[in-house]
Amino acid sequence: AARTVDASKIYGSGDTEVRALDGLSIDLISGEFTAIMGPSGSGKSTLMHCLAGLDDLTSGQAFIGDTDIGQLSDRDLTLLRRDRIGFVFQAYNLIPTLSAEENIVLPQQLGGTSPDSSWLRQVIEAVGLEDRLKHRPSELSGGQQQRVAVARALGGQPEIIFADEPTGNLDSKTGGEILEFMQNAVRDLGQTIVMVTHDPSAAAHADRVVFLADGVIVHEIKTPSS
Amino acid sequence: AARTVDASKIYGSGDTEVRALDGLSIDLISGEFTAIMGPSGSGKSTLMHCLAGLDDLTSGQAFIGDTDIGQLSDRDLTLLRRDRIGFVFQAYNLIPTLSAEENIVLPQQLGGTSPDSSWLRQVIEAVGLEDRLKHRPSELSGGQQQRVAVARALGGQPEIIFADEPTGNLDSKTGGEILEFMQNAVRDLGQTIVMVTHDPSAAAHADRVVFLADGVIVHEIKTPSS
Ligand SMILES: Nc1ncnc2c1ncn2[C@@H]1O[C@H](COP(=O)(O)OP(=O)(O)OP(=O)(O)O)[C@@H](O)[C@H]1O
Ligand SMILES: Nc1ncnc2c1ncn2[C@@H]1O[C@H](COP(=O)(O)OP(=O)(O)OP(=O)(O)O)[C@@H](O)[C@H]1O
Ligand SMILES: [Mg+2]
Ligand SMILES: [Mg+2]
Repeated sequence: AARTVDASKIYGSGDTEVRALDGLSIDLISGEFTAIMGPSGSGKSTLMHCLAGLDDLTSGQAFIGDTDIGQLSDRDLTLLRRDRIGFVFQAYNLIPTLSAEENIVLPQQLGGTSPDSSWLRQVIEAVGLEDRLKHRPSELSGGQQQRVAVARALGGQPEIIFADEPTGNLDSKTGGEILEFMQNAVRDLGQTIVMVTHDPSAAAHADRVVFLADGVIVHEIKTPSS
Repeated sequence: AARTVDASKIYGSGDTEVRALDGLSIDLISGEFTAIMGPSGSGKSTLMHCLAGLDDLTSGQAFIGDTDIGQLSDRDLTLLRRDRIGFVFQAYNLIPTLSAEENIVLPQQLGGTSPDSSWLRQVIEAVGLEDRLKHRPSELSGGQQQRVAVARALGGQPEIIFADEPTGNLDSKTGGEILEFMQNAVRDLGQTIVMVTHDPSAAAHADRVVFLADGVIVHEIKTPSS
């Protein structure tokens, strides 16, 4: 569903050079739920942003399906992200002037499609936001904002969902319900989910766990649930 | 060090009323490390903000030491927060145009005091930010930003530190080092730390864990480390 080939992302140069990604190759298989773990600063968010076309690589390539996203025009890249990719940002990136509900359906609104309303209701129920839909982000708790971001990424049933620490601000019960919902999405809808997490019990919901350090993959395991 | 007496915080009214705090009384003892846990939306951040004078109560009182903070002028409240309280926000609230280092010493700069440089070096080392000090928040990973927020709260050696999920975006090794540092601060400097967390292994570093649900305390335990 997505992969990188020898991807490097380098900030600065000389003494202040930071190799956020350092020749990293990863293959994310369609219909699989992959967890990405690693120390703070090891390149996890950078990898996710480069795979989703939110950032460009210094060298190497990133593919969504067979499309080399480094070759796309800005317009085509924007369309690809809006229609085929769901992204849960580490900092949520919600629109402050829109309600939770409006934030959730924004990608479809922009795309001129209408969301599958029965699916949307399932998503909203799974993240437990039924009675917060009319509130704006500033009127929501940290974990509620995180759940709006998760619902927004899942609502349009995109091919691939990139989730950057989607349960970091949630208690284990709420987080567990969301992870189970994502596990089922992978099985029932054949979606591909790539999730960065620092929580081993969250990673246990994935089929495979990939470990990063200093911008490269250092280890990989298949989980019992695969 | 701090306490609330029958504190209530109510948003909205009638059908849309949300009782974020519902007659909550809590006593935070000087020199203790208290963890606050509970489901997403249960009132943890609201309690912290009201205790630190960042938000006012609908009814009831909040005290820092013997000072009823509901009675302070805006000016005195600002001074109290700047000089006696350290706050790690759930969303960090870093200044985007300042470097990590400048963000960390900002409270002292505003107060016209100079930070204890040997203490500051210990804090920066404990959070592992020695080689990221000159970078601005947008050039830092999520966990690095969180660590800047933690360092900023600890740097001025305030009487009380309120930390709202300070390790949510950190791998267990980095998070563990910060929690140990905070545990030692409580023992060596007699500081008071109040930490919201969703992570039971983080809460295990505290002397006492208080559990919230629906704006009230529902349970409390002393931990083995007390
Ligand atoms: N301005 C507001 N208007 C209406 N409701 C609000 C407002 N601010 C907060 N709330 C509600 O108050 C409740 C408590 O919020 P709070 O931020 O204290 O929760 P929390 O325990 O910190 O949750 P989390 O673990 O998700 O961070 C939530 O249901 C939230 O939606
Ligand atoms: N614009 C930039 N300039 C310089 N360095 C940067 C920039 N953006 C990111 N970095 C660095 O790249 C490295 C990787 O960052 P990344 O956000 O991918 O880490 P991460 O694994 O997601 O960490 P975390 O778990 O803390 O979120 C970090 O050391 C970070 O400081
Ligand atoms: Mg990150
Ligand atoms: Mg909160």
